[in-house]
Amino acid sequence: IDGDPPGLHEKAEYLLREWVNMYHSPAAGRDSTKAFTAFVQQMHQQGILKNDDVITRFFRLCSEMCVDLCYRAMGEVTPTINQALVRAKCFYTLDAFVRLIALLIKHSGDNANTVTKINLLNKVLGIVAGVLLQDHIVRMSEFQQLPYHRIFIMLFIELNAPEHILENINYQVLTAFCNTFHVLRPAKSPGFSYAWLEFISHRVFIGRMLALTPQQKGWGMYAQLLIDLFKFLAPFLRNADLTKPTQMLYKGTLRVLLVLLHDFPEFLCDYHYGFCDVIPPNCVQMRNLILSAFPRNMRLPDPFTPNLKVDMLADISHPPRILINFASKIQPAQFKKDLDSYLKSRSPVTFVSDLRSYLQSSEPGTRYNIQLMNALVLYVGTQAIQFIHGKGLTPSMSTIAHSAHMDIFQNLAVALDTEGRYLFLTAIANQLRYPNSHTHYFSCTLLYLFAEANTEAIQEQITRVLLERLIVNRPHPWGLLITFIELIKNPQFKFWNHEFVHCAPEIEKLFESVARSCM
Amino acid sequence: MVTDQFGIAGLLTFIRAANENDHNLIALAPGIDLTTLGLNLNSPENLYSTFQSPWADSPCRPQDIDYHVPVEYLTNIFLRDKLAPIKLNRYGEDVLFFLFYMNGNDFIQLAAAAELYTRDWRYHKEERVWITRAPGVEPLMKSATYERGTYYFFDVQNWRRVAKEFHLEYDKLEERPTLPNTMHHNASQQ
Amino acid sequence: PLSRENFYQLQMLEAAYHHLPHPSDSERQRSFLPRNPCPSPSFYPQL
Repeated sequence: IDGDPPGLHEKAEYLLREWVNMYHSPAAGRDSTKAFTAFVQQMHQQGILKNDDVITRFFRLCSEMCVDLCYRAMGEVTPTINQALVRAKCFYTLDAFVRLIALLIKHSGDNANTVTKINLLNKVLGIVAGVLLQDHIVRMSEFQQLPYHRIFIMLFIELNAPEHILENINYQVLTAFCNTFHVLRPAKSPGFSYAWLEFISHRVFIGRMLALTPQQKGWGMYAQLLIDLFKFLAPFLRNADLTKPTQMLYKGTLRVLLVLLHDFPEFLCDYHYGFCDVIPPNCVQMRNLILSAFPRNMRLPDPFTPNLKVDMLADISHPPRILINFASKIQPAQFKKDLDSYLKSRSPVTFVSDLRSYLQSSEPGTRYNIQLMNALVLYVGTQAIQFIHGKGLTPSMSTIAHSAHMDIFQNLAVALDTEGRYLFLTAIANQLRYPNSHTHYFSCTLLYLFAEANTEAIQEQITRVLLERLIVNRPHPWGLLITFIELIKNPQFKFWNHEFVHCAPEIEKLFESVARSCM
Repeated sequence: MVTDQFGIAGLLTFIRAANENDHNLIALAPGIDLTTLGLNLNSPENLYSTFQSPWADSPCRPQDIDYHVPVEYLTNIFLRDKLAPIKLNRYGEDVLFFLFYMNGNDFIQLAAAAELYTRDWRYHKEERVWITRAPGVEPLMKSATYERGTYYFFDVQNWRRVAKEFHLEYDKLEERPTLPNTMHHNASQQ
Repeated sequence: PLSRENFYQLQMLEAAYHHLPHPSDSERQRSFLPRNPCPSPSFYPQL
């Protein structure tokens, strides 16, 4: 910001005005190319293209001018001058500026040189992001998202036009925008949150990231953006602190997730683990939405089918894709080594009794390391499935028992306090999804822990974890339904004999109502 | 039983709070009826391609979806100073019906409705259809509250006017539509 | 409990709530028949 050469501000202002007029003139030519050719000459004459430093400053100054213009226009809103007119006034300059950026990028270097184009795009995105962040700090609650949102979305749309030059750099364009939007994630610029979600849920953005980019190369980046959003919402949702603004953002998030569930369920399937890692445990419906996803080519058997033989389903032996490296989340490294050693040799016994201490957290506001808990549960479970398959068997109430893996699960169920146990059981229930080997194993595990519980508290909490996922509005994951149906129908579990089933009229009615719909 | 928030009693507390309409909690449990968010979850087509906004409760209208069209189609910049202002009284009924049906919750819908009213079409609030008296055909029966006769109904699905005998209650017809005090944009004003 | 940073974020979110993005912010300018949102009677076609 400091050290702009003298006169650069005036030159930038002059050039920007010139360009805006040229852009809107009928003589601008096809895609403003005629105007651009003439304008580039002017930029050369004014020394704007002399070196990288001057170009950077030029873009920064133009961005700031565009933003200032918008703030001035928005300050003019009165009952007679309406929002639509003000927006039109802002867009008049913003759209011209975006066209200039897009043309400079397209014509940067020769046609085949993708590096200079992407470098320039990254530079511009970085500049606009920097101006945004600075503006956000300075203006605070007076911050307006409009100019930034318009620049980003229109630039994205321009750079996704069906042109050969742009198709060649499309993946790098997507990466550049994703990086920028990660930098501008809601936690870092909360005043931009609504515009941020509007951008990442735009039909062109979703189309490119999830549908059109080959080999699903955009999926990981898109997942990271959603994780950024969930992380921002988490503290407010965790405290059920849903003021109107937070509810608005939460509801908007649900809409986007519904679109993803409908159009890209495989995406939610592949990244469910990362999402559940950051969604607070009390966000039951949002989590259910993600866990309900199943591959479009799969036909789910009706969970209410009488005598449904889940273990006979063809899909039950296939593992789901999990594209997060959850094993790497088991830290510290020595703990992972000890864990692997115990799973292999089922010794020393002290390992199991020391498990609890690894799972506790010294972070303020949380007594357990939920990410570690989730990773531990999934890792031990997947190791157990491998172990059972290695013996030529399939998971069942008998084959999952009497193993190092079940030692760990049973110890955690018994030794953890109610909060830890709740988080542990939640981690298991997060694997109850569509028919696959994880759903089957963890369903058996939950039922086994219920049957073998040495205290009613364990059974009560298993029931609590299942019930809270069933009482929320749809959708409900298939694996959750079949587990709960088995629990209440199979006389082996003596479910209806437990005190907690009859502890209050609402609870009794709830169980009866759920049981009626199940049976 | 578990007495803290992590057992059935804890869940019960949540349920009771939701029953007492604690809006903070309802959103999380029992949650929102997701079928009321304005998305057609049974659609065989993709939803993302018409997704308007996380804050909108309806999809995009077709006219709002931008496409990259051949640049030759983009004639507005050359014509806009020559285009006549939009004046609905110049246009045929088909244009008016098109504007009415394609622009829900937009000023132009109200303006088209007002112009149709001026041309003796009436909107039947219950049938949700535009009707007009068949020209030159007097009603068979008439009273202070109703009439019976032959009317043209505008069938929007087939885009045609269909003659039908009908018993018409006057109180079922919309009064002259009132337009809010909103600026209406046209090319020259822009 | 919410951290100081969370309170700041909530404050900023609340301020932003009063000028939400509009769908037309992501659309090309249309000088002819732009959007002019206006509530219409419930018995009119909404979609």
